[in-house]
Amino acid sequence: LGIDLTTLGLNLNSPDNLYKTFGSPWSNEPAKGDPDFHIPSCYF
Amino acid sequence: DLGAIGDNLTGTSASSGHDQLYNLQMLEAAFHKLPQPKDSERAKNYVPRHPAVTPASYPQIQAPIVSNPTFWERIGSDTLATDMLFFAFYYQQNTYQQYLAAKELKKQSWRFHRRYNTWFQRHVEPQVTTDEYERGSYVYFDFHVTDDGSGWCQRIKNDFTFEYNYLE
Amino acid sequence: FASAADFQDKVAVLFSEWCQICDHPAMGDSVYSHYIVQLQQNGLLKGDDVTDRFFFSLTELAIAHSIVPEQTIAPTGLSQQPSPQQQISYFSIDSYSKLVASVVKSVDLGPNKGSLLHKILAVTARIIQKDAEEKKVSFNPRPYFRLFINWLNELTTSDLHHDGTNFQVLTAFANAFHILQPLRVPAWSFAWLELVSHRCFMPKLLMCNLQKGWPFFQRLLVDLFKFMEPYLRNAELGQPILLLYKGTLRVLLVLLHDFPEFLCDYHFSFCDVIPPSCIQMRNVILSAFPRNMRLPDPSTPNLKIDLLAEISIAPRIMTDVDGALKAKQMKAQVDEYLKRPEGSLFLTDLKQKLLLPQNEANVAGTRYNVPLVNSLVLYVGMQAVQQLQQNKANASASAQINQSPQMDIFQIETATELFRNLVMTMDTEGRYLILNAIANQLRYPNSHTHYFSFIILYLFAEATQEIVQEQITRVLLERLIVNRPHPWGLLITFIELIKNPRYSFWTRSFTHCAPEIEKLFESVARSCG
Repeated sequence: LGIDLTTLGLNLNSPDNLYKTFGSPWSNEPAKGDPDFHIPSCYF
Repeated sequence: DLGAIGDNLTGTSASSGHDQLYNLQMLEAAFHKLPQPKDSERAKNYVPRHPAVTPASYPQIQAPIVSNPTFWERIGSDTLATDMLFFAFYYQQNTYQQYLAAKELKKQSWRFHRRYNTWFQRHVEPQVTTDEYERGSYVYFDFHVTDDGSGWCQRIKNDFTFEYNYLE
Repeated sequence: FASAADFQDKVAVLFSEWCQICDHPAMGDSVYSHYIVQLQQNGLLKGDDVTDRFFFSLTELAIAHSIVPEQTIAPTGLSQQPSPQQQISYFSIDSYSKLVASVVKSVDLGPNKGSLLHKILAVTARIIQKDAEEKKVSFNPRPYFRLFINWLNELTTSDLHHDGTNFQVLTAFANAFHILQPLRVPAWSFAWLELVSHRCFMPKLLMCNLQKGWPFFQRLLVDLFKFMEPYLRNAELGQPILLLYKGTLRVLLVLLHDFPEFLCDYHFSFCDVIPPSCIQMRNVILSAFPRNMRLPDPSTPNLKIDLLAEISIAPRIMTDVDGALKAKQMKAQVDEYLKRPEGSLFLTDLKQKLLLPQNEANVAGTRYNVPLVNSLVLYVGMQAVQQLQQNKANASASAQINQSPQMDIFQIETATELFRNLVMTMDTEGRYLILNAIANQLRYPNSHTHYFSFIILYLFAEATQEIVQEQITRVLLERLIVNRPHPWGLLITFIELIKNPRYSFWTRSFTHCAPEIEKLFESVARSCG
């Protein structure tokens, strides 16, 4: 009958995009380390 | 046997081609050499621009909390707190801290002027607003040199025109 | 260079110089750029075969220096633990990846800037394939994984202001991952899926350049499904393929949540390579609907599907639906039959045309050409929908008759006759695949969902043998009893089947053929409201 997909560690009701903290296909944990950010060049 | 599982079982036994068996063996081997979380972690390569030797009792690495967005969101909007944001913005360039400080400044209604490289905040509602610009009195954060020395301070600019094509 | 060995030695010297530079991070960028100028002056960065050999040697050096010599582990007790992961020292790989990132960013080979990156990726792909072929089960994927993760972090930016360059870089990686797909390098499958779904790659490829990256990512997903397909046909999965399967589900859930339109637009191509037994995974794809769409609750009493605005809009299908038909030179015959069915012999040997030659059947695990069946069903359905909408437009233009919004059977009787003929003349397996191809179109509110929902219910009502009704029920039910998500179109079709007295569903003997079946139907009926 398949898997209860809510047990795969992804918050499927999250209002935010999941990809920002998607750690790995093998883990239930969100990604560690600095999330992706970018600074406009005029800030330098 | 009218549905999915039944029908296809018959076909499978005849379809264990060498390549499928080989692929499964290779997959099995890879199963024991999964990428580890540390394989993806970027070395915290925060390299101080001008490293200075400090007593060993001083913290030698950045406190993790400065990488936590919540820490920056909690910084208030009084002058001292805002100065902290400006410090991170101007003195920790190209780091996650600068990114978080800029985000917080924008949340506190500061706007970055790309030509003057300066943050402005409306002091009062602008007198004129068009699609291209707005004009009025603004507070701005500036490095200021006076006869009694220099330093950062907030000043007021009246009758300033903020052209939107300079808005970051 | 006097000889290959001499060349190798020179490269080794250059590499150790670079590593020393990297070992002192406080050194400014000027040292890096000076080193790169030297490489250019040595003629190593012209983009010719010397460049290839240069990066080939550098890659082998970086990888060779990353593997810490195997620690000999004495067997512990009876159960020999799988040998712990080999230790990897990242320094040589991080240094090499930094050299490549610096070179790619600073050396401009002219208008097609991406070419140096393409070259280096092509060399790296060649090395990985060679290494995996030679080492087989002792191939270690992790050093190469580290190399690519570094490059993805350093070379892709989310700076949408530089979308053009970013797109070139992302598609260069997409092409490299396609070359290194699991069917070619199975020992790299787990590293491959982690890279392809990485937050520095997948979302950027899907968000940049107005969806131009979508075909590249669709191709990578198809690569993955093709690799898993032979193993997923059975219900039992060994640990490795189960892990890969669960990993795929996670990636699909991220796509379902963040990029549902991508899954909507490519569902047809994915259904071709997902085995019919993979019901839940296929449901994830078929459950996707555009984010700006609000789906009415399927169990709403007296829900008027026909009155939904979206129901008459055709869904976007980004893959060519008639590709398989054209490949078998059947498209013209289908068109001819739909235009002039009288006296056509098209239906007489249609079943034969859908069968695979014996040798291919063994490999495919089924006697039928599933992509051809899928193509025929959807293509015919699309013609019927277009015809319907054309007639409706004519009718409302002439405003002669007040045409009911209901599907007007007579205008699509040719297509319906084709589906009825298929369902009546096919054997159990063939009929299952036809019904599956129809059920794969039961998705979010659109004109295909509307049409195929009508068709499958019509086939149920018109069936002269109960086995057909049983099989239609089976195809719908097996998609509903798996864990969520369930496609909206599937739910509204099943609810209509069990509620509308026209189908007298509950009087069918198979709904009472065993107590647990009876309970199953009731529980599904309850969960459908």
